[in-house]
Amino acid sequence: YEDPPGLVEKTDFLLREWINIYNSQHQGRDSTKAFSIFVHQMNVHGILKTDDLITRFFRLSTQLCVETVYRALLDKSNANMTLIRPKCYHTLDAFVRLVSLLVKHSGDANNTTTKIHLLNKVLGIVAGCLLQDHDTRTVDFQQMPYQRIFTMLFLELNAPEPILEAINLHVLTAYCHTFHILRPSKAAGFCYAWLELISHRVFIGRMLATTPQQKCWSLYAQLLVDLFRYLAPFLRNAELAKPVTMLYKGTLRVLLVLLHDFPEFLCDYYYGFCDVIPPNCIQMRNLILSAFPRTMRLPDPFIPNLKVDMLPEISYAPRINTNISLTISPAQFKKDLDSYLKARAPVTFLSELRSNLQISNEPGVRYNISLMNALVLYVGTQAIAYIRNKGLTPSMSTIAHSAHMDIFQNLTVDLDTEGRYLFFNAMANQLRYPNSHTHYFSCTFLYLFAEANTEVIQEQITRNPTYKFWQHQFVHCAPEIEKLFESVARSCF
Amino acid sequence: PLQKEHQQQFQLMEAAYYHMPHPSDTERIRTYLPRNPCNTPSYYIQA
Amino acid sequence: MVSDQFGVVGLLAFIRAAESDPNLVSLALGQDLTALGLNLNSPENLYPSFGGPWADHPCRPQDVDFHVPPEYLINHAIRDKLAAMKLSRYKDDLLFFMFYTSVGDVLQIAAAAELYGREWRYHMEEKVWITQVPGMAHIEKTQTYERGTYYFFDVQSWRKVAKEFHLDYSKLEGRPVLNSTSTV
Repeated sequence: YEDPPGLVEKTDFLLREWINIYNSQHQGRDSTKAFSIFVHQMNVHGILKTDDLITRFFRLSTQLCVETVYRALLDKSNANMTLIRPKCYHTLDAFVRLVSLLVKHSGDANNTTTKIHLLNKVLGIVAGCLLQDHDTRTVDFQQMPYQRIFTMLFLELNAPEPILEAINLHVLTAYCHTFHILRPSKAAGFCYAWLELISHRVFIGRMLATTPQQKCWSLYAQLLVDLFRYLAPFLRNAELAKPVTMLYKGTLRVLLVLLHDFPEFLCDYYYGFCDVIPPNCIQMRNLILSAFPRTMRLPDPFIPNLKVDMLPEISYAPRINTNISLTISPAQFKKDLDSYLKARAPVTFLSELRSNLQISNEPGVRYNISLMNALVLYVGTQAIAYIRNKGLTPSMSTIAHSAHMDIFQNLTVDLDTEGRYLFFNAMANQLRYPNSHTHYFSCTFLYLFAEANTEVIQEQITRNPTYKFWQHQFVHCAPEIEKLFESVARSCF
Repeated sequence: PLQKEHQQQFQLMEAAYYHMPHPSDTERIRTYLPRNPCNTPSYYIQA
Repeated sequence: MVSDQFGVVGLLAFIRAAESDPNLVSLALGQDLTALGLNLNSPENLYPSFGGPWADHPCRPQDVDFHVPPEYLINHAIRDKLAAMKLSRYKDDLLFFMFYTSVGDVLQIAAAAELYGREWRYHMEEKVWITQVPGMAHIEKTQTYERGTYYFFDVQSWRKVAKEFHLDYSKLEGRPVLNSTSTV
């Protein structure tokens, strides 16, 4: 508010000067020579005198560039869009070049703090302008100017230069924070550009491949969680509107690239992803669960007499980058849960279990799905540790008759069909490549099927003929169902 | 049914759907051979 | 049996809906993941040429920008001195290059139109460019087909290769048409 008098005019003048310099014949793409002259001009006009003035200069510049784009895009006198967009790019690219040069040459060559501070400032200003523009113009909001600023600035700051390499991790962190601020649930009108930004080949490469020790993996995972969280309400309905289908298919493409190139990333963060993906999004969930470490040689599941219990991998726990016990709340429930797991008492804990998971009576949103997921994984991992501490390995016999199986059996019997579906889904989320969790939950599924006291429970689990599966009515309820199970069985045998 | 907040998000997303990003929005300016996407016959090579 | 969507009846509803209304089951039974324009069997990483979430095919070589020394970027100095693009000036070789690298672009159609004008014809089934060998008589010719020796443009070896061929006229593309609003 209350820009000093004359600042808007000065900013406009300087910006036009710079755009002319940037696009002039003599300066080339590097612009370094012209830059030092321009910085002097900025000083003469007092722009660089105080932090406040620098901030205002960037805000005004951003707004002026964006306004130019809006005027061009909405100019009905010029119908040739293929000419309009490049004109907009000239303005935006010049602004981006100015920002990148200011960041690069801010402070001393070895002083990274000043550079990062300036970058964070600029990204914050552009994000702030975006959000304000988005909330003001609503359905008339245009994604393009902001998307181009973020993209081209990122490409400039990832040039192979020593000054930039030294601050690259900070650049990536700053970008991730900015993208998190601009996540689709905060700026839905920017969602398509946002997905393009976080899936840009250079951004993915830097975040997941070239930055050492996987330092940016957790930041990237947060962005994917932001995406799934945004999509979730729209995906809960079976029929998708066209805008949702577009975003969903785009998400699938990105997931496929991640599955192909960075399966370990999906392995490490699968829990957080599955926690926010709606239970009806089976294909998307399965894409994530199908990831396995590239160093692992998977056995052929269709080998006759494959002895899963003999695979060495089932002794090893997978990495999970979430502290599950912290997501179990409220604290009293967690305390009661730990008490029951320790002492298998009081029995009232079991009868109260369902009410802890139920949050409303409305169908479709009856249960706290995150709590269900956390409870299942926590109890399962505790069970594995409990069995190992007795010098045993998890199997159909050792998993039975324990506080842990009490909880699973109680949930199986006490929940309604929706709750049971979510509970089994939480267990199915652990069925991945061979590891101790996959093995434990496989055994648990089989055990619950075998011990079920009603067909309803067995119907909601399906399994192979060893458990007299084919004698059940639900297998033969319709020709399509019979065909489906037969084809699955044929492929197994 | 969608909550009010999500209905509003959908409206904004739908408006953006009709102004999708253009491939050239995230590329260096092509002076000589700008992108000019069009539908080509399905029997032409696609990749 | 369970009578709501959480049992086998719910699964049955999905299976039946897949035949009558595939849009209803796109999240469960799923999209065709092989139809999203990604080569999932590629031994190389996909991300370096990932065209983005809306792209039906990977980046073309000319789409992937690369950092080069600023001295290489002479565009600003020479851009006003270069002749305008005119396809009729270029050799067949360059036209084929444009056709094969400008997938999904007006330039692909423009190159095809220029090649057509030079008596090359695109075989829609074989997906190759063919032209007659000058001075070579037909072995057989009817109203619907002919047989003889033709030049094929071989993309792998990047040259014309002479081959005897049964040419069905219905398989040849007509003159490629450039949309009036598209310009190169």
